[in-house]
Amino acid sequence: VGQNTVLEKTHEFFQVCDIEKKGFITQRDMQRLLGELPLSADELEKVFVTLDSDSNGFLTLDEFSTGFSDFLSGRNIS
Amino acid sequence: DANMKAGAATEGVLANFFNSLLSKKTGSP
Repeated sequence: VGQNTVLEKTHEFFQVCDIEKKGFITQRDMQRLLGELPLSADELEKVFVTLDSDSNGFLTLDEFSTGFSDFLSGRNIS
Repeated sequence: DANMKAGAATEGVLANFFNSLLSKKTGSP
């Protein structure tokens, strides 16, 4: 999986969640994925908290793509 | 302990999330 895929999927993710094009998403925005991905609301919340590295309640494109890249390069982050 | 278990669970959820995102079809068919 290349860098292009990370970019593509990051933008796809933001298109679904950040429909107002704020440039970041909140936990509430994240719940828009409920019908899109096979994850529960609780699981989506966990993903959000994990990716929100500065814990400010906003998940930016940068935070998301960093978390995504880390996942892809390590596949098992400890 | 409890914290480690929570961390491991989150890791699995995160993997599931990203794998789902990767396998999800993009926009137009």
